[in-house]
Amino acid sequence: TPEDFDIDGGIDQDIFDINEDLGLDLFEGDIKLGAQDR
Amino acid sequence: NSIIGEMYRWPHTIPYVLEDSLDINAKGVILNAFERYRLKTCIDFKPWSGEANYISVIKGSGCWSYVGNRHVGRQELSIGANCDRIATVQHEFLHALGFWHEQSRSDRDDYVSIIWDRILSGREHNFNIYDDEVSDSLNVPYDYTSVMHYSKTAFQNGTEPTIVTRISDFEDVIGQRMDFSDYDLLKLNRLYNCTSSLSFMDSCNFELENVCGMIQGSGDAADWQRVSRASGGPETDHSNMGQCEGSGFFMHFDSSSVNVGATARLESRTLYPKRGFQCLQFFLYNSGSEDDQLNIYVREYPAGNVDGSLTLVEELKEIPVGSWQLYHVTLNVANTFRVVFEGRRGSGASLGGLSIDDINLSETRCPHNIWHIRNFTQFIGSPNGSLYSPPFYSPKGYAYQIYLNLESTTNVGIYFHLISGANDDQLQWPCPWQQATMTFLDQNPDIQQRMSNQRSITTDPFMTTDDGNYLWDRPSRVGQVVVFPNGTEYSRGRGYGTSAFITYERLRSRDFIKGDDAFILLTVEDVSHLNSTQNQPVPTSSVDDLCSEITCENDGICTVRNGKAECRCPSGKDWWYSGERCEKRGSTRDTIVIAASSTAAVFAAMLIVTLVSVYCTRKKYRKKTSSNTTAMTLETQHAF
Repeated sequence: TPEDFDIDGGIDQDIFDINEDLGLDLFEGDIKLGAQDR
Repeated sequence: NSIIGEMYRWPHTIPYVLEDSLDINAKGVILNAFERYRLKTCIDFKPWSGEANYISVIKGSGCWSYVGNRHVGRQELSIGANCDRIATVQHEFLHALGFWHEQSRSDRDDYVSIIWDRILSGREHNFNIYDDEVSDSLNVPYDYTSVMHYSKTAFQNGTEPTIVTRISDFEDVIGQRMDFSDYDLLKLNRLYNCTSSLSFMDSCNFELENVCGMIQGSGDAADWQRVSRASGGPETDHSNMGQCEGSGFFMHFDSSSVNVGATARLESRTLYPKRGFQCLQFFLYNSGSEDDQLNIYVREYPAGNVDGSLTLVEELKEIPVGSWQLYHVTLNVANTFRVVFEGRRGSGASLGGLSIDDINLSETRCPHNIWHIRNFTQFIGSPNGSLYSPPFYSPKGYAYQIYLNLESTTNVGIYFHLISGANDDQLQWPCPWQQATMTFLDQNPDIQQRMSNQRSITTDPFMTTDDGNYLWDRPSRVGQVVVFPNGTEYSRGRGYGTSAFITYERLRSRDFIKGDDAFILLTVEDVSHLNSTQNQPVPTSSVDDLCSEITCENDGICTVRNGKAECRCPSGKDWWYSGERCEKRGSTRDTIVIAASSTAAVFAAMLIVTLVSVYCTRKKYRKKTSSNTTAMTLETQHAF
């Protein structure tokens, strides 16, 4: 119903879609490759 | 497929920190994901207590992870906005445990076609293949059902799929975000040499004649029988609903053949608890009297007590007649024990009895409530597909209701509503930090093979709506007046959930609907304690400090051995890095060249030495021969 809150906004977003929308260009969509600070 | 190299593995118990940046709902979801790991694998998680390496879960931008244990001390994993779904957390932790995506394995092209001209410009690299020097598929077939597979729409520039499966039936299967697939578990358990799990205890569908080691009780009037159908019902078992000829067994207590008050006990094999709390789940069918009942006992064996002490845990009465019902019973046993099922003949007339099937026992928490939806398929895509659950109460006393929207022809929607209840005057409003976990149950007989679909939402007492009210305020203040089917009026607050809970295609891909019955498992728990900061111990030892002094090149990893930092260098089947900083590259080909060159050089040197020796010897021999000839001539001359 219109009164209900849809946390997905009506779209079934996959991990890669979420990251793409954020402008991230990660390896294979969701993998960090670079060296991480200790 | 996993990253090659033992240095990338984590210990079986992984230290973690849930950072303050995380949303409280995300924290709860992450803890639920850990429970799935504990049930289905040998991987466990513990709050960080100073170990050298641990996973720090943050709310960063997006959902991402590193692959494998990078030995950097604090290794980040991000569960950002909209990433707080259990399968997404499982996916990211599989990366951290050392897994790449399924479709990047070397034999990918045998199973899917990548449609390159449908991929967003500049994102083609996401579809690269990595050969078996980089990743290992662990002798497991390509898995369309993996939680690590992209969905068909990944990185598309339009509306057409970027991945087309060679077997078309799998086109809508790839990209599932429900739970681990069987092959995901096989790979993870192979990679980490798992032989047991922390929380799984037993599963029994009675297909084998040994009935999972269960035994008949002594001193009772009757026995439970292993049958494939019972005269008064059911006609089939629950495991496969009679679809497989010659199989499909369950246990039956024929109450029609015994006197009122007579009992039959069925005892499980001996079980050894680790955590001290258990959830017993099973399906029960009543074809006897409405007064027949099933009692659940535990027989505990504390040290020195060989006979065991019997304790009644729960009496199941008024069992609905004529259909398989799902039951959960919470146990809290710390000693060695057996579970005892006792059927008891009630006073009413009986033409059948009690039947049990698909028993699962695990050291997990039982759901608080079950919503059993009968004749499910008739609601799919129908104008009558707006279903509201019966009212339920949370342990804190909040009344709630679930709304399932089946009107769409593609997706199932699910929403959580607070409703007015008997305890409202004693409760805190707006309702603070109650996490509702809604699970569409995959009715696979084995709990470890289930791929149930789960979403969680958490009530935020500060959240407001467009009209300025608090979303989670008292329903009688901010809700709408509605009516139960029996005519009773009540107030219902606004729903909070998702229209994209699960697609019908995925619903049909597993045992979500069985005998036209569906089950939604519900848990509403207080998660306000997750608002507080997790204790952060001071890192132990100087491991990090020592490693901070050196830099390993070429993806080498610093470790501390005997108090000294050293680099562990990556290697493949026929290549490796070496040197103090992994700066030197070697390969089998180099070795062959070096060996061949060395052999040739040694041969040449020996040849030269031999030739020089021969030459010198001959020269010396000639000189000697020549002087002997001169002396002999002189002697001869002298003689004449």
